[in-house]
Amino acid sequence: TFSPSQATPHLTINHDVAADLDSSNAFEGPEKLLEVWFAPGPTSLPAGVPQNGLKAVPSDTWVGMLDMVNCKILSVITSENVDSYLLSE
Amino acid sequence: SSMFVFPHKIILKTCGTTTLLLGLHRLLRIAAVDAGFPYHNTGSLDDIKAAATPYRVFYSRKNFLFPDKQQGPHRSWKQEVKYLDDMFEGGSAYMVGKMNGDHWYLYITSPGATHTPPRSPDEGKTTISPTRSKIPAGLVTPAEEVPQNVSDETLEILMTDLDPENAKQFYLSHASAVACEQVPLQAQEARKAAHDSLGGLSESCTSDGTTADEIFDVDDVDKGAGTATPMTDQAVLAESLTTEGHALGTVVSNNCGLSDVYPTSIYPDARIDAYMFAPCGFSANGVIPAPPGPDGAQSSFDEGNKSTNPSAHYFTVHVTPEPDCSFASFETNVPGGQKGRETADIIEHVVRIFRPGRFSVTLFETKGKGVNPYGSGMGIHDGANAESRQRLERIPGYRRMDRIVHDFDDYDLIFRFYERE
Repeated sequence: TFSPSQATPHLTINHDVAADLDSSNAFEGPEKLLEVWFAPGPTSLPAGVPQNGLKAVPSDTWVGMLDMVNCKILSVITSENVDSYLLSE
Repeated sequence: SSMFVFPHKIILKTCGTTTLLLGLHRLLRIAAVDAGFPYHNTGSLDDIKAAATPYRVFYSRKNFLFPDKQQGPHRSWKQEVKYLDDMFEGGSAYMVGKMNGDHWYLYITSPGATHTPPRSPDEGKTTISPTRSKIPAGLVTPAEEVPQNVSDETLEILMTDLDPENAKQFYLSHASAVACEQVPLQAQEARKAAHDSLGGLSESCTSDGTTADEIFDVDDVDKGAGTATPMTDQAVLAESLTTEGHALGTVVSNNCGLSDVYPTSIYPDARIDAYMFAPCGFSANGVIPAPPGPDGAQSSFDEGNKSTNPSAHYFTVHVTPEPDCSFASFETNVPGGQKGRETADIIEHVVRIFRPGRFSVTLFETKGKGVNPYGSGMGIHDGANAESRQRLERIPGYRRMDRIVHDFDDYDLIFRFYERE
């Protein structure tokens, strides 16, 4: 058994969206999965790209893209190697 | 729906009538403009067409259940493939599984795909995509430059026809009732007092057990809270624990067994973010840093592979419990075996949570000598792990109907399909 380390991910909730979300009319069902790689690995980023690559992009910047997808950000877990976004619908 | 952002890749998994592919060009543009990834389809970032050149692209989905409800390019696989082909060069589309049953679709581009000159700006105009020239996927790093020790493994379980009893857990009414039982008595009493002060319209979260339908009345009561006695901190606590989506999501995650798929005894820094939708539906994301090594430093589950991708693991779960379209998905890139749980354990655990009538399991894993030496039991490199593979042939209560292997250039795809006995 290990003790939680300082690398423990951090959760942030977007209360503006999460508080009043009503999914009564949302059709759920099977998902579509898109995975886009821009480099073979996190340590193989091209020159000119910051060390944290896509993680350097602020959350707000993704909002516009997610609007086109019809999703809103409910919450975010940030960690050293991956940021996880929980989305509406 | 969920999104995972790594330094080098992004994963976007969206449910229902979302228009995932309509966001693709914006995604590529963000990668170029905001993250500085190279682009090749125009001369300037100021050009609206500017979009980062991906190293590779995967797009996959289960067969369509309600195509008429879908929007944009998502009404058929043919339209989705056309959209992707218009966007990228060198893509390949596949269907895996029974054509007249549950099957699975995949679109994939290869690293190092042949680059052809982009179309002229006026060519290929479309009202759907703002992109006028194809993105030459695979140009950033040719395949021969891929580090040989990078491993990648993604397990996906897609389940339909969920057991109705198990599916009840993913209704807000049920989750609220469970939460009520778990809220501390002191908070329950404070909550009841606050409601009594509002005219006693609802007992809501009482220790003697309140039905989920009664709890829905809470919302009506609280609309008047501003004109009556303010709720105490304890009452607010009770309120949030029994109605707020994230709080209820955590309750559901703990009660259904999802939190134990990657238990904190083995994965101490794991963090789960779960949300219970109203009136039903559930989503959860998990982030799982690797356990610290002997010297206290963060190590990787991929240690045996000398992976250059430490501590970057996730899982995600989405549930639609309605009987006419019940569906649940589980996806993870936590490698099976090694220092963690075997893939067969994970699959059995997840299947027990939902008890689906049918489910498919797909495993994508990089091939090569250095990959997954301990074996997930799923792959075709697992000769030494016959026992684990046997377990996958005999998921308790299920009959394995299909096992299909696709041998791609640098990945193996294993698709299995099971039906309840």
